[in-house]
Amino acid sequence: DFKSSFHDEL
Amino acid sequence: MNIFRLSGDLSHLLAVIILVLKIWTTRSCAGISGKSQILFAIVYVTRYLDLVTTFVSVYNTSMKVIFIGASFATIYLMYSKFKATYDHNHDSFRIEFLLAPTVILALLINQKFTVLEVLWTFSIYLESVAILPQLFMVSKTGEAESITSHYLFALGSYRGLYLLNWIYRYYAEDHYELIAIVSGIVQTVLYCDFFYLYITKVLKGKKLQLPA
Repeated sequence: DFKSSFHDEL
Repeated sequence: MNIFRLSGDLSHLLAVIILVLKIWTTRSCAGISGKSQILFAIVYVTRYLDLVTTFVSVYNTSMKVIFIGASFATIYLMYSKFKATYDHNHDSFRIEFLLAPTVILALLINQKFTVLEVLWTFSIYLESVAILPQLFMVSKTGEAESITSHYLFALGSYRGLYLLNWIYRYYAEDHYELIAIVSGIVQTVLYCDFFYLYITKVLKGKKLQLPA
């Protein structure tokens, strides 16, 4: 579920 | 990464640089809302805590460091070095009315109830309204220096370009984050009035004057 909390945008 | 997000980030970078240069070169922060700058510093700190936990890319890390550095530099210039030029009287928006609702909303509506995620969500909600003290100050003074209006145009455009980035990512990568999108729409809509004045006046060389 790491994906959903991973924010790659600034 | 796509052209919309890159140009959005560069527009954002341009805005924070214009602001620091404006205050530094004119040695004055007249017309600038210190309250908005405090809110932006809170936005960057609460959003970029993952600087210490996740390495995305050199670009990502360096931009985060620049945004945090520039916002603290601006606050230092406004509240310390050139505080004599800070216009307290016109910078009177009550930021408690922005902080409380965004904290509550972040606790209620978020993607995951973890510290980092709730802080990120709070940062997204706060950023959408962080410009209000600045727009409020411009409306109270009834005008803005042209350099300040260029700053606001670059700052407002960045999130507008992010909206295009999110449309692109939805179709190209089947990826979207509803919280960021809704907040980004609110944030960009708040600038519409200013965008109209900027395009109809400032670009024609006139001063940004709000109808009294």
